Amino acid sequence: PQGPKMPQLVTEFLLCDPDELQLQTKISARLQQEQTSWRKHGNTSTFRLLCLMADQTLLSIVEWARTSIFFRQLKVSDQMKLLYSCWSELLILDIISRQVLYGKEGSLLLVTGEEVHFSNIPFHAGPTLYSLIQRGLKLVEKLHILKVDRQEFACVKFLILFNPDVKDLEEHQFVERVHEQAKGALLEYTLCNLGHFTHLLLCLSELRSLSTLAEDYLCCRNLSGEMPCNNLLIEMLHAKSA
Amino acid sequence: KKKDNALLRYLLDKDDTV
Repeated sequence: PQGPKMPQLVTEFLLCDPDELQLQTKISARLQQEQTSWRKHGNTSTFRLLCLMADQTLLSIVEWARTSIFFRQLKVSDQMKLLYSCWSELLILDIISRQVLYGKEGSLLLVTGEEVHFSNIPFHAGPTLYSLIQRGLKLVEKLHILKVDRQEFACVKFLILFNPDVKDLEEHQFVERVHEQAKGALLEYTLCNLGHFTHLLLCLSELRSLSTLAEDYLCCRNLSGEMPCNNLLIEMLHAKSA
Repeated sequence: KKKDNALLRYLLDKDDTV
């Protein structure tokens, strides 16, 4: 529903969204550069590549938040608290929303624009990863049925980022207000279709549970020394367990 | 613990005007 029905705030949220094609080009270039150097040292693996992709996506999420309306008004200390609490949700949402908006059935669309057919994902990947993929697919399907669009995903990202339950925020009231405003904009955008709105919010609790599972999975791989070090992904994982 | 937060702080503190 473009045009007069679009709430002003939804338009503002959409303007903050990075351009998908630019992101694709940037991350692909970075991955290629890294792979070339890995090949020289003979230590390339699919898992390392996925970690790098996740790390680069995380960087783009931080950049999105940093330059976004409302968030840029916060002090860095509050910005950090909010991001530490929701980085994995935003990361999973990024992957899921890409499937819902642009993906094809039976394959996983990566941030680089490449498609990986599910038959190429190894069954021996382990029970946690297997469960993550299965539950992720179910969530994609639910959001697909709900026909969630770019506008709604843009609102949802702000709902997640401005979490008033985060402890020790200096500007707690401001965060709470933005959260309520984002919720209001989403409800207005869904044309006060409460059923749709409620289903969408239910999907968010599934997203949160998925992100916890994803963090556990990454922590395990990290403990067994499989994660590349010195990147944002690792820093976020450490901050959570600290 | 502070040192662990270095990268995120750096990214958020970045000054675009420079």
